[in-house]
Amino acid sequence: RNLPEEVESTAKATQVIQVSNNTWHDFSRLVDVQVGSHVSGVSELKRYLHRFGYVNDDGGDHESSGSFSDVFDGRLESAISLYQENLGLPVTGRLDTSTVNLMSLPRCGVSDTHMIVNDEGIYTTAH
Amino acid sequence: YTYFNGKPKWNRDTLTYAISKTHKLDYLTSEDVKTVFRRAFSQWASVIPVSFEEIDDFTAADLKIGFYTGDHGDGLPFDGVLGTLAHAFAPGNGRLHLDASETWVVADDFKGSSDVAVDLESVATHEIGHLLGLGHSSQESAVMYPSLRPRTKKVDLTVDDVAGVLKLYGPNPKLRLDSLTQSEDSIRNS
Repeated sequence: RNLPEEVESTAKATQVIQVSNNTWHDFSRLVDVQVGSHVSGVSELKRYLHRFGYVNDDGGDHESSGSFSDVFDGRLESAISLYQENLGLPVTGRLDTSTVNLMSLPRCGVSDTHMIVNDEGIYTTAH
Repeated sequence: YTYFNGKPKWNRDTLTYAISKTHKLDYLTSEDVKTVFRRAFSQWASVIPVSFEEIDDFTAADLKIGFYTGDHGDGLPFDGVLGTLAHAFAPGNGRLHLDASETWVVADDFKGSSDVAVDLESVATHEIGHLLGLGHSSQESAVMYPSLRPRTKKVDLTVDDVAGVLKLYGPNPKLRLDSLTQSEDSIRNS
């Protein structure tokens, strides 16, 4: 019986093409994930925050393979709080809808490092 | 508003810029792109005592603009449709790279454009802020805010953008504060 398989495989192909053309990071499945939980996709969120200066390499979580774990740990909570502060969101440290929506939006590729407290604990931000 | 570490700035009152003839888009004419960047540069030139001169010699220009895809050799690879749209480097470096994978729009409206259309003038105005030494802003209305929704135009400098760049370069003698979208005294205060 060829037809059903053929139809199915076409559908799958369409679906893959659709997903790959979509917005870059869709973190919507991480909304309301709690600290301490282990959820697939948290590592991608850490990579995103690392890319823009919120998570360091030596975050204790950065395995030698260059990958992050899927554990929502305290460091990630702090990184989210900093992100929320810098992007003018309510600082909760949680993955609330407004935070996740903003992370899923296109943005400038310049890191936010210059908005973050530097080693001497001095803000490089002029308010 | 914020600055890059060390608050780098240009120390010349005229900066030249060139748009790459090789790293370009096939669906926009070079005149389209030049018109957009002329408007974007004039936004900043109306505020600070710096003028921007368009030249043809890409190598000689202070500011070098081009469209690139994926890994383009500066250690900051682009990532396809949406995601990171562009990046620019601090004063002294002068490079401004736009992701050629995006669907760039130069028209004043988004009629007939795709869901993932990105306004070129909005991104150009933001990245020129970086070329001048501004970092990102925490104010969502500011041009220097890091995120931009698709099919959205944000080209008018706000008080936050102007206060930040004035602190670096001082005012253009012809600057009229009332032309800004927010009140004049909030500028004076900041």
